[in-house]
Amino acid sequence: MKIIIIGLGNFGGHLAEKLAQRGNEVIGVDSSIDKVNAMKDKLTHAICLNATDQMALSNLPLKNSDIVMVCIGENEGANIIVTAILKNIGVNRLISRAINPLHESVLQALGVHEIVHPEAETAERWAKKLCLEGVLNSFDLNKNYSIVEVEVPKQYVGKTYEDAAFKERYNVTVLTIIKHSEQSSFLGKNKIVSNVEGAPDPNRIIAADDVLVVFGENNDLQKFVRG
Amino acid sequence: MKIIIIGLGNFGGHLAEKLAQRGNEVIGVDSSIDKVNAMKDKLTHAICLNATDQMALSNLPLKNSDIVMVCIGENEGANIIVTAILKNIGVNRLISRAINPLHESVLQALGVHEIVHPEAETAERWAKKLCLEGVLNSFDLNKNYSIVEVEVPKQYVGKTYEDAAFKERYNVTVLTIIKHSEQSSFLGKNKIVSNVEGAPDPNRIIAADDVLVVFGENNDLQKFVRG
Ligand SMILES: Nc1ncnc2c1ncn2[C@@H]1O[C@H](COP(=O)(O)OP(=O)(O)OP(=O)(O)O)[C@@H](O)[C@H]1O
Ligand SMILES: Nc1ncnc2c1ncn2[C@@H]1O[C@H](COP(=O)(O)OP(=O)(O)OP(=O)(O)O)[C@@H](O)[C@H]1O
Repeated sequence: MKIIIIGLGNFGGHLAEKLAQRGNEVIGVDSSIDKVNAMKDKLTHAICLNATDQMALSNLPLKNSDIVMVCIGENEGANIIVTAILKNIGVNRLISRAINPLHESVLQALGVHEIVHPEAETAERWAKKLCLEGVLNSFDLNKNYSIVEVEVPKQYVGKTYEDAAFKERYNVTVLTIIKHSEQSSFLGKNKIVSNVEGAPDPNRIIAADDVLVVFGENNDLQKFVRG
Repeated sequence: MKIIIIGLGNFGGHLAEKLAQRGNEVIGVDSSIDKVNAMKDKLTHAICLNATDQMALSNLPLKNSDIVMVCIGENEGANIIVTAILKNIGVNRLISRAINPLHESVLQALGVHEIVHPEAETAERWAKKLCLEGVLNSFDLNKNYSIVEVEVPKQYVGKTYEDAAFKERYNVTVLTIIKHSEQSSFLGKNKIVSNVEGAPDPNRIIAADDVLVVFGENNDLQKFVRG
């Protein structure tokens, strides 16, 4: 895809880099020449310009881009002005970053429906992660159902999966087992490699380092995680 | 849990609020009285102090807390100093925010192993989301396997799940179907309610608004999503 990222701060810069790594054509824009130079070799193009300058902004291939994203952070005013200019010119898909609820309502009033909240979205994930001990990762399907990646509760180590009877006991479904192992690369550094092993054989013995991917209702998952 | 959050900016503030909503005892700390006042009613306690002041910091119930998190952002120096003070005093679990790779290596040198990167973590999720069209949500199990929430590919609407034969055709497993529907609350506002319906009956007819939760290897998922 052809993507224009305006604002190459911590969020915009990382996003531009990741999108470029995934094979997209990414143009990065920033008013700071240092930020532009830091991204020069990682993107298709890195351009230094002040995005609130409508003349300068319209020289970009805006109409030709699949996505234009405004990632300017602290400077709320600039973020809003740039968003308004882009809304006026008309782009295929516009996504803007919001700094706070008031800023967000201004963006919505401008007709922007895809809004990113980098700090708040990470805060939400970490709040969930910190509250579910032993849960390495989780994925909400809806308000009541999730899929979680969790270390097997200690009291079942040594039993077979059939004896543990997680479905009968907790009403949760084990989708697959993941094994994490340390592999040393030829540079001598250790990295964690994880192997997805598939749904457990009923006769398989539960090992202490089995990581389970489990699906179920949140209340049932909580009881299962707490053992 | 008892949690102390130092730095109530966009990230720290949201995190403190979310943790408090989940029933934890949260003490929020910030050097700005405005930030402290904004959080007063949402947390157990909100305290105004300069966290780089070791005397002031040690008056907090540090040893008694399960988690202490340094969420100071822009002020790299302050973040490092506060982290160093906490490492010295010794807390049960210390998590610090890193602003950039150099800052992160300093934190690691100080012995901090749990590090948050709010902007970079959100950038990663959005890069993935933008690249997988039609994928509403995804959950990495490891480098090669994921679980994705995706709208059913249009060409299968009207067929039965058995005829569609997703497992045979793409080597992906449909874990469950989710139905999203609009419900109007008595305030007249519409909200989206999603119903997790479980694994599909082979004779069930695929509807255009079926949302599938699918598990498989990333390359197979890509082919499936692209239809
Ligand atoms: N008018 C503008 N035109 C182009 N770029 C801009 C403009 N205003 C700000 N920027 C750039 O946007 C980037 C991100 O914005 P800023 O640094 O203000 O926010 P931030 O909250 O620190 O961002 P992040 O959290 O992503 O690091 C910066 O690199 C800045 O140079
Ligand atoms: N020495 C300190 N003691 C206590 N609080 C501090 C100190 N230094 C900074 N803070 C607070 O930390 C909070 C977050 O830091 P800051 O605003 O510098 O970073 P930020 O990148 O804008 O954060 P965010 O992205 O979370 O909004 C601010 O509310 C600030 O008042």
